[in-house]
Amino acid sequence: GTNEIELVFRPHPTLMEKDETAQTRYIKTTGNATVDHLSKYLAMRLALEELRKNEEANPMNVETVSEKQYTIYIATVNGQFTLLNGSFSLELVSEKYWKVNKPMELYYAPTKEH
Amino acid sequence: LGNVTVTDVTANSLTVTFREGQAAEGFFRDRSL
Repeated sequence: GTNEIELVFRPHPTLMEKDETAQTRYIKTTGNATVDHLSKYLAMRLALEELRKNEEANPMNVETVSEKQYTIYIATVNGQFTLLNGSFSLELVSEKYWKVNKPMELYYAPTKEH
Repeated sequence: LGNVTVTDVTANSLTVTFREGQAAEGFFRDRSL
């Protein structure tokens, strides 16, 4: 559960607008981190980056981030994307969907309600 | 880019730390060995 997990974290190719802060991210964490933790990490990182480049950004945005802002997907066969359950650990996702010895590739997009 | 610690997600009290690199090369394990 505490093994290191390496992630290539990309914007979802169709669900993300091109002008959103859409860069590929290279991330390390522990296998016991859940999909919800990763989602909240992304929201925190984006809020921090917005604060750094825009002095008028609201610092409260960093305090109030939520794992519900972004949904995480993994690519499966035939170019399909499977939405990942927030309670799954990244180690479980790796064993269930990824199964190869290379950094796991995940995708993110804003959750529809936001 | 520094470490970011995340806690207080739904139904999970675990605190975990994320580290982000600027590129894959030199940041990820070398699996060719």
